[in-house]
Amino acid sequence: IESEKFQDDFLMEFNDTLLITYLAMFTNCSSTMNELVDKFNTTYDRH
Amino acid sequence: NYIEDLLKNIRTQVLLKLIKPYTRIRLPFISEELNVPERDVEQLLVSLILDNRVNGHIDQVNRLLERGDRSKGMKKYAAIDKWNTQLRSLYQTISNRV
Amino acid sequence: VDLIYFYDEATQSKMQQEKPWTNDPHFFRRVKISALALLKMVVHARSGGTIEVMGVMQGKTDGDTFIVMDAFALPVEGTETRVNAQADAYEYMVDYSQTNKQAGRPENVVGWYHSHPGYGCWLSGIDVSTQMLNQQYQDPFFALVIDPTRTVSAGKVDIGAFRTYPQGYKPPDEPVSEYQTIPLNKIEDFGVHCKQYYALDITYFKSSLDCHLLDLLWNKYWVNTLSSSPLLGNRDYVAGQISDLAEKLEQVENQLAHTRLGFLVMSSQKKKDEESQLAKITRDSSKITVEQVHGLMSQVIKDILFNSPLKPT
Repeated sequence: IESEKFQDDFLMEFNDTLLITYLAMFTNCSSTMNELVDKFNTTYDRH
Repeated sequence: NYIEDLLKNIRTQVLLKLIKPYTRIRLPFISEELNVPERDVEQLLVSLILDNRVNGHIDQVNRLLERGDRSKGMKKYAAIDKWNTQLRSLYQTISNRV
Repeated sequence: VDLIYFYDEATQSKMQQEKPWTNDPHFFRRVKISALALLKMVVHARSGGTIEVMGVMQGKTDGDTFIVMDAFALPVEGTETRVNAQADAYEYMVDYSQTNKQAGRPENVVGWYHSHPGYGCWLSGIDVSTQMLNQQYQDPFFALVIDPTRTVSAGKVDIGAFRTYPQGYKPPDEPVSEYQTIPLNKIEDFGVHCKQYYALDITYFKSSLDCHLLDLLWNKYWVNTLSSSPLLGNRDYVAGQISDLAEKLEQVENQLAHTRLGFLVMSSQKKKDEESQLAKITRDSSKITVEQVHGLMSQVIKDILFNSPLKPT
């Protein structure tokens, strides 16, 4: 298939997947950050 | 007094039933099936599209009705937008904790 | 290879008399499903779309193993919305079994299967009570669940086989089974009943004729695989998964915010759950992403293979 319409749709799907990957990466980072904070709090908890 | 409205209603129902299985339909084909001039078919389609009863657009150059996938696409983007919003507030909460 | 299909009436009658499963709730451990039965069940589940469908499996037992030779669909739908959907199909099941025996198929009914479109393989409250009833009156019997939506998105059959414990039995702590995403609206139903049943290991077998027929279908399989795309076919399901993920994130974010603001002293156990909740969400998001990336990879590879102009030799 060699058409502009196909390229448009194809790149749209490409971008959507990249967007989902990006968001998942952020979610992963947030989770890791949260774990770090909890570990920090546990380690240096005054009580 | 009501003949025109009745005619429009009946034609709308038949038209919706006719275009249901297709994603791209030629306007001359619809006009042939409905036994209605092309101009009237176009007007009918315009009113259906504006009322959101048909998802799509009319290609006047090629005399085509192209039915779009918009609803499914919107659902996905709405979900992604929701994810994005929740992620933003989660990030803010975690930043505050930090 | 084909010996497994042989039905020994004497052995089966002996098992029925001895009933070793009455003394040990964990007696049955494995399930072997024939390629034919698997295909029929998956195709039936897929044909139901978003509606739960159910059917029955025929076969035999061999020690601690259920052997499923064949399956047939039941004319009922919506197993999760009715207390006992199977009751509508009793007459059909009896007629079918009798006709089968007349046709020279001596296998008995050994289980029932149903589909959970899009929400994973586990037993809901209704499923647990149905299976308990079946085990009370029709043992040996097991329950099979297929998720046709996740089968398409994951690229492999999402299937689970289960047996319930008797009423009042307290199961020993079992190792955690393979993690699966449960949607938010089903999570309570899953959690309440998850200790009332255990999973059986599933393996598959095929006859020599099945091998030959599947070999013949090899090209057709590849044509179908190359001409379809999981990205396009499963859009609604992915949108639902992402929406569910966002809702779960909202829940976790509220919990985190309350912990910080209210200075609630949460027990270490609760804290641990809260952490694992976010970790679970991360795992779910990774799973969604990986499936999307796989779909995209197949599209990119197809584009490179078939759309690039051929270089002159």
